[in-house]
Amino acid sequence: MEVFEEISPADFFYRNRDIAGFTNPTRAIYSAIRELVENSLDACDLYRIKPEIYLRISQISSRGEGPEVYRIRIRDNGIGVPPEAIPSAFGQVLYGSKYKLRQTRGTFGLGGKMALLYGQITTHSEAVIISSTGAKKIYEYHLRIDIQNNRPIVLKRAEHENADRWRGTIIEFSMEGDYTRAMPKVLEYLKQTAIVTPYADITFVDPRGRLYRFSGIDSAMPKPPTETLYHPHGVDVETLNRLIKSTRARTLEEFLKRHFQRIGDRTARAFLEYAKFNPKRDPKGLSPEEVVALANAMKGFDFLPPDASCLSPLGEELLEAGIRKELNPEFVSALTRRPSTYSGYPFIVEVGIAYGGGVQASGGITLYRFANKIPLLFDEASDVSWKVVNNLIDWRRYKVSPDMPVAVFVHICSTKIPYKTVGKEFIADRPEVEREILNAVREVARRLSLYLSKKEYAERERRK
Amino acid sequence: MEVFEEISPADFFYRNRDIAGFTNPTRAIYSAIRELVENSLDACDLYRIKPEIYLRISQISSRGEGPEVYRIRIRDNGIGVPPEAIPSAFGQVLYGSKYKLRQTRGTFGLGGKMALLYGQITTHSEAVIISSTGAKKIYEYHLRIDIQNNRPIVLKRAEHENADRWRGTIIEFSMEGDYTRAMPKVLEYLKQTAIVTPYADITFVDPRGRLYRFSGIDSAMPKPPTETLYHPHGVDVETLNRLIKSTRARTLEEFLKRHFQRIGDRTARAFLEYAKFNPKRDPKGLSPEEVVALANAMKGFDFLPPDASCLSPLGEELLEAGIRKELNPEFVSALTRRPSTYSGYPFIVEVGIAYGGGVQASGGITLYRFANKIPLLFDEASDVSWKVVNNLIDWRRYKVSPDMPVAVFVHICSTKIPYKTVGKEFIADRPEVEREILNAVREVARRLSLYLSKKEYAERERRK
Ligand SMILES: Nc1ncnc2c1ncn2[C@@H]1O[C@H](COP(=O)(O)OP(=O)(O)OP(=O)(O)O)[C@@H](O)[C@H]1O
Ligand SMILES: Nc1ncnc2c1ncn2[C@@H]1O[C@H](COP(=O)(O)OP(=O)(O)OP(=O)(O)O)[C@@H](O)[C@H]1O
Ligand SMILES: [Mg+2]
Ligand SMILES: [Mg+2]
Repeated sequence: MEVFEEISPADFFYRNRDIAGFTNPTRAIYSAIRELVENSLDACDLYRIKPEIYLRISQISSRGEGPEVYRIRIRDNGIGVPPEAIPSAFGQVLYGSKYKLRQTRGTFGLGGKMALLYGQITTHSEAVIISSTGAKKIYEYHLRIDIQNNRPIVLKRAEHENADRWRGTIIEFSMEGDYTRAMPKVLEYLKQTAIVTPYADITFVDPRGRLYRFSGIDSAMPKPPTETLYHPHGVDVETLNRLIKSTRARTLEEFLKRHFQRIGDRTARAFLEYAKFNPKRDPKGLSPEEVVALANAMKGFDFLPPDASCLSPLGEELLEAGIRKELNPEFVSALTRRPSTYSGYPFIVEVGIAYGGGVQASGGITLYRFANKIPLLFDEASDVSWKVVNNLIDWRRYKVSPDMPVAVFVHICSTKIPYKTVGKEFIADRPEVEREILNAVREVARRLSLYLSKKEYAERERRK
Repeated sequence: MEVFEEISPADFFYRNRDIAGFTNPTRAIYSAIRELVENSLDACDLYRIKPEIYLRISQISSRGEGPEVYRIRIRDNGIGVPPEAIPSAFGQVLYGSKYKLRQTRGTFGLGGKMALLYGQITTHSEAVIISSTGAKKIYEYHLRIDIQNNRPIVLKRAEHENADRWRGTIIEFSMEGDYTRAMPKVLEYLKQTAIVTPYADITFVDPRGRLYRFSGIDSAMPKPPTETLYHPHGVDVETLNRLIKSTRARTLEEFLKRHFQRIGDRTARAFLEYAKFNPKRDPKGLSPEEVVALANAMKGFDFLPPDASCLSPLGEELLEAGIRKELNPEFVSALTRRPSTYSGYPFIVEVGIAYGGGVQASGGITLYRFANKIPLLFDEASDVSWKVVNNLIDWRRYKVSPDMPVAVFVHICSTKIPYKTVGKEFIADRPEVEREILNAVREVARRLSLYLSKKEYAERERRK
C-alpha cells in the first residue's frame, strides 16, 4: 500500500536543490553569490539608489578532507527590509516582494532562502540579517529555516540605534563550497554584471584576501521599472476569477478599465460588445461559464499591445559603453529594439556586437546572455539566444568566419522572463522572443559586415 | 516601499507552469499525457501488476479561433488510491506517495496536479477521479484545486458498489491543447514507453478516433523496486537531524544500524571509533556541533557502497527485445552495467546500440534516453547522455561514420534521478553518472565495431 505525505515548499527545494542551481559545492558558491548580489541590486535599482555592494568570502575552516567552509558576508545600501518582514523574507520559501508584474531580477521568492538553506544544511549554523530602511532603528535577526514546516526560526532579535540613518541590508552566513573551482565563474559573473549595471559599485574580497573592485561610473541611474497592470491577452480563467473576487468595480466596464492596462471607455465598450456582455453587469455576478467566455473573448479581441513604458532597458549607449569598457573592441554596435510582447507580457530585446580588440577568437561567436540585467552563465546550448546565433543566422552572409573574434550580447527585459529552470540558467524559445532576437542580431550583424567591408576596402586601397 | 506576500506551491507552479513543462497548448497536451501515463505505470509496476492502460482524447469543442478543447480520460488497473487520499493526491501540490528512497517514475508530488491545474485554468471545468483499491467500494470524486491555498475543493463525492472487485483508477478532465501539433511527440512517447515497458498493454484513442494499440508481451513482470534506507554518504545535517528527532534508537550504534543501509555491528562500531563518538550515547543527546561532526565523519568514512538490490533495471534481454520490436535492426546489443553510486544514491546505467534494419540514418547518432523507465523526448542537447554520445566518444574509432544508421539507447535507474528540471526533460552531468554512461556506450560501440568488421570482412571475402 502506498503511504501518502505532504512536504513543504522548503522541503521540496531542499530535496531538489539541484533544480534551483545548488547542485554541488562549486555550483553552490556561484548560485549563493548570484542570488545575494541580485537581491542587493534589485533593492537599489528599484529605488534609483546607486548601488554600493561589498561582498566578502572568507575561509573559516579547512576540514582537510571534503569541501571547504566559507563565511559569506554581503552588504548593500539598498532600500532595506522592514523588520516585520525580515524573518519570512529570509526564512520562508515562496515569500517575497517580487510577485508583481514588474521587471525585477527576483521573481520566485526563493533565491536568497536557497543560499541560506544550503548554508544551514552544510554547516548547521545560523544566518545573520541586519537591515534598516533608514529610519531610527537598525534591526538584527539571527535566523534558521525550519525546512519541514517552511517557516523561519528567530534565534535572536536585536535593535540598534541608527544614528547615521544608515539604510541597507547586511547578510552573513556560512556554507560549504569550493571557491577555487567556482572562482572563474564568480569573477565572470561580476564582470558581466558590471557590463549591464556600470553604475553599480561592487567590491569583492575573495578567500585569499584578493580585492576586486568594479567601480561604478558616475552616470545617471536609469529610470526604475514600474509595476504594471495585466494585459487582457495574458489572462486565463484563474487570474480573471481572482481579479473578479477582489475587485471593487461594480460594472464590467469599470472592471476592465480598472484592472487592465490601456483600456479606456471606448475600448471597454467595443470589447464588451464584441464579447456580447452588458457593460453594466456586476463582474461578481458572472457565472463560471460566462467567466470562461470572457477570458476567451479577451484572448481573441484586438486590444492595444502591452505598454512597455513599465520596462527599464539598458539603452544602446549604456550597453555599448559597457561592452567597450569590458572588451575594448575594434568595433562595437548596440541596438535596442522596439517593445514586443509574448502571452500578454511586454518585453524588449537589446543586442550588441563586438569585433576585434580585446575580443578573443574562440572558433565561433562568443555569446553573452542577460535577462532583466542578470548575466546567464550556464547551459548556453539550451538558450534561445544560442539557437538564434548558432542555428538561425548564416554568419558568412555578414563576412564573419568562425576564426574571427566576434562577440554577441543579448539582453531581454520583461515583466516576466520565460526562464526554463528555477535556477534561471536559460530562456525558453518562445516564438515572439526568438523572432525579436533574430531580427536584432541580423541588424547588428549587418552593421558589422558594413564595417568589415569598409575595412577590407581601406586595406586594399592602402596596398595599391 | 516593497509589498511582501507569500504564495502557495500551487500558485508557484501555476505562475511558473512552463518550468513544469506546461509551456503552451502543444506542450501541455504532451506533458499532461506523460504525467498521467507515468502515474498509471507506477501504480502497476510497484505492485507487479501487468499494466492495462486505456487513454482517450476526444475533442469537445472547436472555438474556431484559439486552441482546441479536449476531454482526456485515462484508466488503469493499478493499485488504486485510498478514498481519504484522493482529494489531496489530485488536488494538493507537493502531496504524494513517492517521497521515499525508491525507484519510481514519480518523484515531485506535482505531475498529476499540473495536468489537472492546466485543465482547470484553461477550461474552468472540474476533474473527475474514480478509484478503488479492490475493496467493496468504488469512490468517485469531482474536484477542483484552490490554487491560492493549495488545497482540493471536493465538489461532489459518491460511493458505488464494487461487485467485480475492480481495482484501478480513472481520471477524466478537460483541457485546452493542440493535439495536432503534439501528436508526433505523443506517439513517440508511447512507442518509446513500449520499448522499456513491453509488458504494458496500452490502448490510445486520439481525437480523430484513431486507435493505437501497444500490446503487452506475455512475459513475467520485472521485480518491483523496493524502498531502501539512506546511505551514510548521502546524508547532510538536515537529514541527520530529522532522523535523530524521529528515532526510537537509544544508542548511536543502534541508530546507525536502524536508519542506514548495510551497517551492522562491526561497521557501526568501527565508524563510531573513527568518528570519536561513544557508541552508547543517546543520539537525541548530541549537540548541534556534534551532529555536524557526525555528518562530516559519515561522508568521510569508507562504508560499503549503497545496496542496489532495491533497483529494478530493465535487463539486457528486455532492452534488446524492446529495441528489436521497435526498430527491427540488423544488429543490436544491450548492456546492463554493474551498480554505481552518486552522492549516496545507487544507480544502474543500461545501454543499447542498434544498427541498420529499421534504424534511420540521421546524419549522426540517434539518441534514445530513459530515466526510471520514462522516455525523455525534449532538450536532448542539455542531457548528460547527449554530451557523452556526441562530445566524449570518437565514433570513427568504432568504424561508425555520421552517415550510418546507428541508434543508441541510454537508461538510468536510481532512487533519485538527477533531473535538472521540474519537467523531467534532461539529466545533469553528475561525474559518476557521466562516467558510467561513457564506459557503457564505449562497450556497446566496441561490440558494434566488431560486428561491422566481421561484416566488412565477409563482404570482401564474398567479392573475391
Ligand atoms: N538585500 C536585500 N535588500 C532588500 N530586500 C531584500 C534583500 N534581499 C532579499 N530581500 C527581500 O526578500 C525577498 C525574498 O528574496 P528571495 O531572493 O528569496 O526571493 P526574490 O528575490 O523575491 O525572488 P528570486 O527567488 O527570484 O530571487 C525579496 O523579494 C526582497 O523583498
Ligand atoms: N493512476 C494512479 N493510480 C494510483 N495512484 C495514483 C495515480 N495517479 C496518482 N496517484 C497517486 O497520487 C500521487 C500524486 O501524483 P502526482 O503525479 O501529482 O505526483 P507523483 O507521481 O508522486 O510525482 P511527480 O510529480 O514526479 O509525478 C502519487 O504519488 C500517487 O500516490
Ligand atoms: Mg532573490
Ligand atoms: Mg506523477
